[in-house]
Amino acid sequence: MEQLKRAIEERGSVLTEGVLKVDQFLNHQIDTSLMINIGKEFVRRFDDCKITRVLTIESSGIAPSFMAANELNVPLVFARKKKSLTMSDNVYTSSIYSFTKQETNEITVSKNFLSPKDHVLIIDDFLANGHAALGLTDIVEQAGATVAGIGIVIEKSFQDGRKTIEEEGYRVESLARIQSLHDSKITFLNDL
Amino acid sequence: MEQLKRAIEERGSVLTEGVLKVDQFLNHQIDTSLMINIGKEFVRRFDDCKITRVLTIESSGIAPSFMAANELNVPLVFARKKKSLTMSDNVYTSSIYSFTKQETNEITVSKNFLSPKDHVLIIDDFLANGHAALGLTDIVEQAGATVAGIGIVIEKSFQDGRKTIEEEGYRVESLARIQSLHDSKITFLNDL
Ligand SMILES: Nc1nc2c(ncn2[C@@H]2O[C@H](COP(=O)(O)OP(=O)(O)O)[C@@H](OP(=O)(O)OP(=O)(O)O)[C@H]2O)c(=O)[nH]1
Ligand SMILES: Nc1nc2c(ncn2[C@@H]2O[C@H](COP(=O)(O)OP(=O)(O)O)[C@@H](OP(=O)(O)OP(=O)(O)O)[C@H]2O)c(=O)[nH]1
Repeated sequence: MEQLKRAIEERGSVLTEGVLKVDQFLNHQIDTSLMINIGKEFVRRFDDCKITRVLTIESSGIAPSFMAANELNVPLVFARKKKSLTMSDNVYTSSIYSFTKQETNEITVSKNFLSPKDHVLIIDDFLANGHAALGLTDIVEQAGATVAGIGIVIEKSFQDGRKTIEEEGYRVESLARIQSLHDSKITFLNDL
Repeated sequence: MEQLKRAIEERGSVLTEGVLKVDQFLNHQIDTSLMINIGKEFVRRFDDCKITRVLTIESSGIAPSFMAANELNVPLVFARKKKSLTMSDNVYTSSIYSFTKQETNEITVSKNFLSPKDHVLIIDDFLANGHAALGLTDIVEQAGATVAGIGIVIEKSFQDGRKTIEEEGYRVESLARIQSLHDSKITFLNDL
């Protein structure tokens, strides 16, 4: 997606070998008009799928998935990383291991908001090792629902998240795919 | 705001004397078309103000503030409750005391995204004791910027948040104001 790639080049920066900082438009400050176009692009990519719900995870997944859910005229659900004030015990949970923090965290979705009849488009901001996405697919499977596919804003193609998810049989659509962040230079996969 | 009040009546439930559960459309599942109308209503309420930035706090503040920022054509910034992977040390912080958890938490906004020239519309989902809103106004003041006003989706008028914020000299616009949740019944302020 050209507008997104230009935003990454002009407003993103390479923090370390493996980390792209896009706080200026995605992870702390949000460029809502770019997010609207991102949402519409996800809908275009999955227009061959039946989708009854969009599932993401707090916090950075909410803005990119907002307009996708709106265009599809379906609800948006965001998985919680820690218990909220009003979350009941009637929930699906999945464990996600974090390499960075060297710990396992539980994510939660209320059983009220996923049924076996659902066809779910999962959306998240980054795809790195794929653990978050697989936590979300696990929850969809527990609900007896169908994963329509996984939409990712920025894929780090030099990590194995995409491969891991595709090996599970899920379809991945990434709007930007980063081949490398080596030497603080951003190289997109299709630039090669 | 009628559509919001109807959503609260039809899809909200009273959890305890002081807590309204609206997970079905605001705090866990999101009704994006309602959120779009909420964003537009905030813009209408503040159309007499100059606004250069919208500031909210993760996670439930993001969806209600999204369309307000978009209609105003300004960036949306969400304060972080805990350090993210890419947050630098160049930040404004404020402490918020939680009665429920009996602890103090720090919220953070990067200095890159608030300047003294900014006129900031603060938006949040609930107004209860006002601590979160005052944490955000404190950050705006630290930045040398101006608080244009505070937009709240659901105000619990039986708590003193609004009074506390107004005593600080800030303008509050709440789209629904709840007089009481007594006996599991939802009574709006203007129903009296
Ligand atoms: N900016 C940026 N973030 C990256 C990058 N690679 C991974 N992340 C994000 O970093 C966070 C780290 O997740 P961990 O759960 O600790 O995962 P780990 O196994 O990769 O260490 C996640 O944020 P999150 O759960 O999405 O957090 P939030 O922003 O929603 O609060 C993930 O999306 C990158 O190159 N750049
Ligand atoms: N559903 C619901 N929530 C309420 C109500 N009153 C307060 N809250 C929310 O509960 C959370 C409690 O905040 P605390 O910081 O523990 O505050 P406290 O002093 O009121 O105990 C906040 O969620 P938050 O920071 O907005 O969390 P998040 O949803 O953004 O993750 C606040 O918005 C209510 O009647 N109903």
